[in-house]
Amino acid sequence: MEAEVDKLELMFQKADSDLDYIQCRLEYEIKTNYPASTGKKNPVTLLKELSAIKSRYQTLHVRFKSVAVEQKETKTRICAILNNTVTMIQELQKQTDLEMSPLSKEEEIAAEQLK
Amino acid sequence: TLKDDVSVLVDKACVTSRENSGFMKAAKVLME
Amino acid sequence: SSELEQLCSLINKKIGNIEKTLSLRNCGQEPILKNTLNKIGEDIIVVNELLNQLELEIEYQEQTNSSLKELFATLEEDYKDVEHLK
Repeated sequence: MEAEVDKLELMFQKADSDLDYIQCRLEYEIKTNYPASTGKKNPVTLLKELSAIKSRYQTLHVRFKSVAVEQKETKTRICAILNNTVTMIQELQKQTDLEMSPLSKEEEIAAEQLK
Repeated sequence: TLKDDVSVLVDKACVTSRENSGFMKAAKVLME
Repeated sequence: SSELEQLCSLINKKIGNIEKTLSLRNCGQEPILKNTLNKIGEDIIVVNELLNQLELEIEYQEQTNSSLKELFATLEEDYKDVEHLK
């Protein structure tokens, strides 16, 4: 049984290296046959560059999403603490009978914007 | 296509940046 | 059996790559394919430029996140002061 497994393993290894050889040989053939004189990139290079930009896009997309989530959380926390602070100041003003200074136009717009 | 997807993300990021600067300004007004 | 499956999928992936590369073999000769290839080459340049722009935007957003966090920390201090007053 052991011998059979070893034999199978060797077969897989040979298939693997044969496939690598075929791939390299094919790529070499395309690169040498493709008229480099055109100044354009050969198909194999383009294929590699295509997969490179796809994975770069995926990486950036994940980064973009995590930045957006973090930003939303922080903005929500800022709104919450601002509201609490304004509410508490208004309570203080009531308690101390201080003249309630109304929000200025600019502050009203800002409060509206944060909502 | 990939080109369109990337363009959409870039546009989205630009819009978010504008929103953020407005948000920061408003928060600072209220803070003062 | 999972190792065997992994081995098989690796072999299949390599066979797939070879098939893809084989299909590219005549690209250099046929004019239509050549044009398509050149178009892809140009698009790759454009997409790379866009990805550079996107990366800059993301870096800017990450800096904005830091500023927002600093702003939150300042507001938190203010809140504690008002709470202390109260």
